[in-house]
Amino acid sequence: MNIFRLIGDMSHLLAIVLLLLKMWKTRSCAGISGKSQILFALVFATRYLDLFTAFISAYNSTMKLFFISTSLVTVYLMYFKFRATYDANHDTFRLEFLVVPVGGLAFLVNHNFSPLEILWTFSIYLESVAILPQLFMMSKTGEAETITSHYLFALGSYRALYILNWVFRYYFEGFFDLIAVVAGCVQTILYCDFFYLYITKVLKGKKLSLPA
Amino acid sequence: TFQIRLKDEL
Repeated sequence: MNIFRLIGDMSHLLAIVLLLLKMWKTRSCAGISGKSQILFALVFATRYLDLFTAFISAYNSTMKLFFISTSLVTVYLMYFKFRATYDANHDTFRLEFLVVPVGGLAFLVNHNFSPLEILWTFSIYLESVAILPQLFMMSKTGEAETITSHYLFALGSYRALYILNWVFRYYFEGFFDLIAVVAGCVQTILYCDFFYLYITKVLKGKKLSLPA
Repeated sequence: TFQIRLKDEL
């Protein structure tokens, strides 16, 4: 565990808490893509199956359980409790366009052709593109609530911090996982446009509105 | 081999 990973994990945690708080306080999931949230639940459910096969640390297990359970709660809140506020008309990204190619790629390019390993690889690839329905939705509506942009900034920062963690681990531990690194870089690149808007607008007190 | 990689990252 190094400082980059710890801050990255905390940023990931903060993102999820921010999203849940936004929904709970406003009793609404307006502006949030339910499709991205379904993908995140799928990401956690397929990646953390090793909860049952390996024990790494109490920290590791606790975080995994937190991510799985909160992602399920988020999907429940969006599709059941606050369904009336869900903006389905703008959440029109086709999930099969992500899940099918990512599934195919996980079968072809993985560290080891075993069920758990393929599911882990699927999860890593899927996470890298899971935010696309959310970004697509924002580009359709042309704006985002400030709390939603804080959520996205924390969520995007987490993988960027993991890249620094991988650089650190490569030099000091000889650790290198090509699949995670490439997917992590793709994931971070997808956020760059948003990061730019966040820094130039939201941090200066303006609402995040996209150029037409 | 069937050795499972230990994944310590989240």
